[in-house]
Amino acid sequence: YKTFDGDLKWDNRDVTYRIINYTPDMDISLIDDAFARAFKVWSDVTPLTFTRLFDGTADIMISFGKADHGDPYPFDGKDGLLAHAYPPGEGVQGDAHFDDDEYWTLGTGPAVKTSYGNAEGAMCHFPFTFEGKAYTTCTTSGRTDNLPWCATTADYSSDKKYGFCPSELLYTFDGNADGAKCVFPFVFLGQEYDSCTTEGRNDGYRWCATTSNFDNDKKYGFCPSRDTSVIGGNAEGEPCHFPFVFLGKEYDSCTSEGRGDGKLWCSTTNSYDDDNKWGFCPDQGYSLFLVAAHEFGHALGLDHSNIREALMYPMYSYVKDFSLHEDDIEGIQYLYGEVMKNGVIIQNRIKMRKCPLLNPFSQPTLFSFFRKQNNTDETDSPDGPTDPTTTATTRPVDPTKDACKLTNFDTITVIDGELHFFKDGHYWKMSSERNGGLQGPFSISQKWPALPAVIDSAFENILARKLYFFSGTRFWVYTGKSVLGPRSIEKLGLPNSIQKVEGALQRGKGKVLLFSGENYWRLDVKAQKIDKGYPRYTDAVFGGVPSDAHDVFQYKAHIYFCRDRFYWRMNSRRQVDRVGYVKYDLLKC
Amino acid sequence: WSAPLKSVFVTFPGDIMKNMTDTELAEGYLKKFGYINTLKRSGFQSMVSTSKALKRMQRQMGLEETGEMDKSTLDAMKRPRCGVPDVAN
Repeated sequence: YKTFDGDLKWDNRDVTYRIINYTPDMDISLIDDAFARAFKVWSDVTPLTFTRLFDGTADIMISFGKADHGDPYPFDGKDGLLAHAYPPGEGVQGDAHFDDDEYWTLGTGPAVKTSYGNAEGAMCHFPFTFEGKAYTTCTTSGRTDNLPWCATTADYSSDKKYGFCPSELLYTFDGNADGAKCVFPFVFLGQEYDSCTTEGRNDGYRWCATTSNFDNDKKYGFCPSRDTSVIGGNAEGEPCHFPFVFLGKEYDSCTSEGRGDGKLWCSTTNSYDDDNKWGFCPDQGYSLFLVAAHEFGHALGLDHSNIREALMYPMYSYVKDFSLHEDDIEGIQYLYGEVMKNGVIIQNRIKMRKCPLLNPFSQPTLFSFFRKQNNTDETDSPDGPTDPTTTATTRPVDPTKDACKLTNFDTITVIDGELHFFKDGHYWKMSSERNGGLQGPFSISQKWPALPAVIDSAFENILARKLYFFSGTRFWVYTGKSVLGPRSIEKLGLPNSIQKVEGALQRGKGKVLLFSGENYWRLDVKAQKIDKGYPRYTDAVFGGVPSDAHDVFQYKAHIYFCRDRFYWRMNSRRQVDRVGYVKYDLLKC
Repeated sequence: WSAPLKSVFVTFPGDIMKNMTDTELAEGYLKKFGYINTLKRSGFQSMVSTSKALKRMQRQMGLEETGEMDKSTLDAMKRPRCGVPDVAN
């Protein structure tokens, strides 16, 4: 799986969505249900909940549109692009758009929900038999009012169960007429219409007036598609006309003649040659549920996967009994964690592949293991250890101790290969492994009892296995559980004018750069003395970073300078190659 | 032997999809989904060769990495899919 650059995700766990409009291809209740089921795919495996809004701005705004539909990425007619969605964020970010030149179904042909009749809204059963004849579509046979209907069991003659199929003669949707049926003929701009029309609109949607005169009453609604209607073309909503003539030859069924793409089409009048009215024939359609589940994956922060069986694989394929692939689950839980029965959020329960012989910054390789459980002697979490074969990192849901809620940190440093974030008596740690999870908060006083609550800077002397902590004008040196200090930073040769050490960078063996204000000094760790020739101006050597950075540290071969919630990342050639958010890029919030 | 069918292609009014050659289709696909003309962070335009882009696309799609517009690659390009680019720009 892949996440978007910067691991874009929603800050809130209660994500809202709103359905802006509907496709005419399916009953509204089926569309609502498809979207709700698509969200459930993700809420089943994460602590996320999804709440539907009926007005206002939701996190995820869902809409159907054709071709140019208001964003810079137009759709392309039937097939090809089906939908797209934006990663989490403000405005259009998080929104999902579906191409309404597609035929939206539940993936296996027309999904026709009935109204009225005696089947209590059941789905049509195709094929069904009526008076000895089999029907694979809704029919008007046996009726004089021209209303299409279907049986909801295989045999109408024996079961007598039926309902009416979507038709503009029965109802409209959206618009301003509360779903009233079309009135034919109706007058629009002085002209009379006997059927639904796309006139007056530039989005290709078919509409009708629900009174006899739109010019006077301004009442309208959109026409639902009939299961027999063609899709796209220039006669959407009309049924195929069989037989029809094309290039002088008569056709009794849909054909791909005349097209290079093999798609089946038909004429909606008796002669394509004369009238040029056509559309694509209804096919299996695309499962709105499957496509929506994929798009909502994007809207939650997942990019495309290259695993063919994964939901987030970019290509569409229909599956009957859908279940979320492990790759998708790992991806979404990397972003949001998973939820356990006792309400505790398991943060980033990620199966990672690591060769234990390699250094912690190496690329993932062969072996599988789960994130190590917090050491019980250093966790504030009330939760006990879990099954060691499936251990996970637990984090109490306490917003006051949520690292993701903090604007900045007292210091950030790497200890034992893991990024540590210190703030007001607590610290969190993030594994340096790819997809490693955030652990904490832990108590500083529990782990390093001699230290004060506020740590300005820290570094690890790996060779000597010592940890140096700076707070104000004092510093401490921990070796395991034994501690030296506090001692004055003047003992190291730093001037008494400096108020605190704000950053520390390891430079080769036994040398550490200490930052304060606009200057830095080089400490010889073994001699415990500042080298000659210092201080130097930070901006003379580290160009392009803030001169008032409050955290400086080295992580994965890059140097980070932090100010407020941002970081400036510098590569080994001392070029700033990235500016980003501590919260999203380092904490993976 | 029966005479080969002579297909005549017409332009259907209102049809958004234009008749494209395979090369046009492939180039459009590789551009649309981010495999070529990837805008780098530093702001310069990097022209990735079509062969490299095809290999990248083939790897993403789990196809044999030939770097050529073979049939399976073209077939994959014609399949319905999500509009979000595979390679972030």
